[in-house]
Amino acid sequence: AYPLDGAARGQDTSMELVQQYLENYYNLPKDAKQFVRRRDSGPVVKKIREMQKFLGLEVTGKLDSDTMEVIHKPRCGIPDVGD
Amino acid sequence: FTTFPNMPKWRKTQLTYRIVNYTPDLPRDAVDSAIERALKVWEEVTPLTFSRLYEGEADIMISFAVGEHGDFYRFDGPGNVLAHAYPPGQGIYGDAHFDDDEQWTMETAGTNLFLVAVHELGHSLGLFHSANMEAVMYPLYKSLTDLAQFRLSQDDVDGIQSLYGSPSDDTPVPTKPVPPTHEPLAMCDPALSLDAVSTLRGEVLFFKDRHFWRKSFRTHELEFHLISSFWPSLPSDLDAAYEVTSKDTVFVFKGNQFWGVRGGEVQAGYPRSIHTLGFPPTVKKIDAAISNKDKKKTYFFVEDKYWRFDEKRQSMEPGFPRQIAEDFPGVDTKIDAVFEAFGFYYFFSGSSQLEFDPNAKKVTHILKSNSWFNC
Repeated sequence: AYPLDGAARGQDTSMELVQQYLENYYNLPKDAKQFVRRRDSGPVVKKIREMQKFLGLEVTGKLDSDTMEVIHKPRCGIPDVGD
Repeated sequence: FTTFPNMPKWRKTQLTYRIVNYTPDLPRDAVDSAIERALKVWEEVTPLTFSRLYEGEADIMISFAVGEHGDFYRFDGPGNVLAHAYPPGQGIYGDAHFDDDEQWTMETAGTNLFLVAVHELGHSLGLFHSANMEAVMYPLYKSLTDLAQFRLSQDDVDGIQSLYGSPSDDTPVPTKPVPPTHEPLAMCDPALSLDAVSTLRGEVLFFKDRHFWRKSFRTHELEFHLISSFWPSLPSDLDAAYEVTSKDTVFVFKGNQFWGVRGGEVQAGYPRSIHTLGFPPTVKKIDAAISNKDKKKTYFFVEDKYWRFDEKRQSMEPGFPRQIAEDFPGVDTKIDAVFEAFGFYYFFSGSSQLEFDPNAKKVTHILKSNSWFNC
């Protein structure tokens, strides 16, 4: 069953939010492809894991509720990992 | 903890800072005090010192801005990004920017400026983010239930000392309290006059403009603070202050209002009008005040007269005002401040101070107003 449009749209918004967050703070390249064949790999999933580890969350690689909650929290605008 | 890539750090220990503009959310004094206290947090664990500039280019330029503000990192409206800062270096480096779309506060509600400033100034000194959730350099904002409990975590201290070391042992410990360079008036200026003086739990507070000196007779230490750093809601340029030890309260006066302060807390229900104490409407302000704990009487000095207030009955006594010079012979000038120590009353008038013996009813010494400052 395919998710209803709304849900899909919601998921897209969350995905955009996460993508933006990872680009801002975890050096995710701007053109990173969202997912590749194996769902638990790919640059975005790797960065989600990196973010979850840095911020003290359970490292699932998934956009669970804790992760989404943290992404909405007020913070400093400086990246968490550098170059 | 982490430091910025390539570990940029200041190559000197005496740094300058400048508050370029202010947020409309807070009184300027409160912003001054938040930044001063945030810098002091890092100063206390490193050899670094910070002096304030009021114009020109400082190492750390502190400003408030909204949206696009001239660097490549626009702010994003309320929430999310609160502020950002740049690692040590020339120009924009070292600077700290605060998003003025946030509601900046001195309390735990809203976004506490002091807490965010400690974090951002950590960046200005070269610290990057920490994964330690207890660290002030952890990227997510965390308010505190009790700001007085704020402490750097060991992770923060380890981080900043990895860059600058600890307060170096060979720094000559100043034998005399060195007045901060931004001190509006050098405390040893022979022309120094004071606004108000009060005891507080065995110490003495000497108020001047926006600041006060805090003298401990036990340790002979002398500290210098912004009034707003202890009591953000109190005004500056006070008229008078006195302690009622039986209430463990200092009463602070400015214009026709007064506040009750217990320790670090301004008591609820203040400010009140001075006329609630029993002054006639003709009295617009008082010049000085002192409370005698043995007699349970408080003396209010207004120009050349004084009133006496009965602390037990909580009312002004009949038969007042009286001429000051009649009951305090030799005290015949307008008084700026007064306090009691070692059984003497010390009356301050301009740059002079009169030591008055209330038993002998005479002036026993004439001193400089700053004679208590170990000059």
